[in-house]
Amino acid sequence: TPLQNDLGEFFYMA
Amino acid sequence: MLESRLEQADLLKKVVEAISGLVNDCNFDCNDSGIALQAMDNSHVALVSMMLKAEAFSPYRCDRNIALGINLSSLTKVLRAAQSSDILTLKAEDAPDVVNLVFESSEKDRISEYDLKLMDIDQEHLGIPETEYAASISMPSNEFQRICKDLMNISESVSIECTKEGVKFAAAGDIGTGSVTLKQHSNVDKPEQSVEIDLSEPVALSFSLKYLVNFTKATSLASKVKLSLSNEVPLLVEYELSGGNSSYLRFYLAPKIGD
Repeated sequence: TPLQNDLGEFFYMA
Repeated sequence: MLESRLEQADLLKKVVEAISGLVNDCNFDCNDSGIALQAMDNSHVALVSMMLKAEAFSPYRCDRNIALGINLSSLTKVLRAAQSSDILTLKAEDAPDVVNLVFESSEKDRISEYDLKLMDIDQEHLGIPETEYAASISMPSNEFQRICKDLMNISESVSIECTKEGVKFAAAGDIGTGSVTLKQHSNVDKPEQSVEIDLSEPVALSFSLKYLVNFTKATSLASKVKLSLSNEVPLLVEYELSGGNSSYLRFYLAPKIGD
């Protein structure tokens, strides 16, 4: 099963 | 202070229903341009972003920035008291302890009034970079819901592959495999039935179906849904709200990687 990414890896803290 | 009047309580009822499976507590950020919400689910896999523009209300008034920290299951309880066709007015003072909700029947013979206690929510706010997506697919929202639910019977994840031939949703699980392929087509009589694919380069990504099925709780809000994809970035699933004033409900979902 593919691993689930975390959204934080794509979006920065505003 | 905030004072905003929605012609149809149904809109807020459906928005809250659509996001409450992902998020428990969130801030409704009110300012002069409208009411916005951004929240991630607990596992940091999905993000919901809503914008209800001031134009979606009549009238709309908000003098300064007001954050309404709301527990969504509490809001759901209060909204149950609103009939779908009721006029809904949201009111709050500056720095409020409560938000006031008034439901009026369209015949104006009943007025219901509720005060919902607010909470302090220290929310992480994420910046979402402007993205030129490699592929965007506009399709009937009920068709997308059907595909997600059907493929969830096969597997917990779906691959979405978009080429110039069309878009293919595929799942592989213990009992076997399944796929649905949609080709671009226009329906002149029923434009909401059209499938439009805008592709600059082929894309193939895998996503958790549990989250996608959760997003499709928004299906009754819009006849169409738009999926935007680029390799190795989160999927954007977008529903337009209240026709033509650029209000929206967007969901972002992090892709799965590797095998």
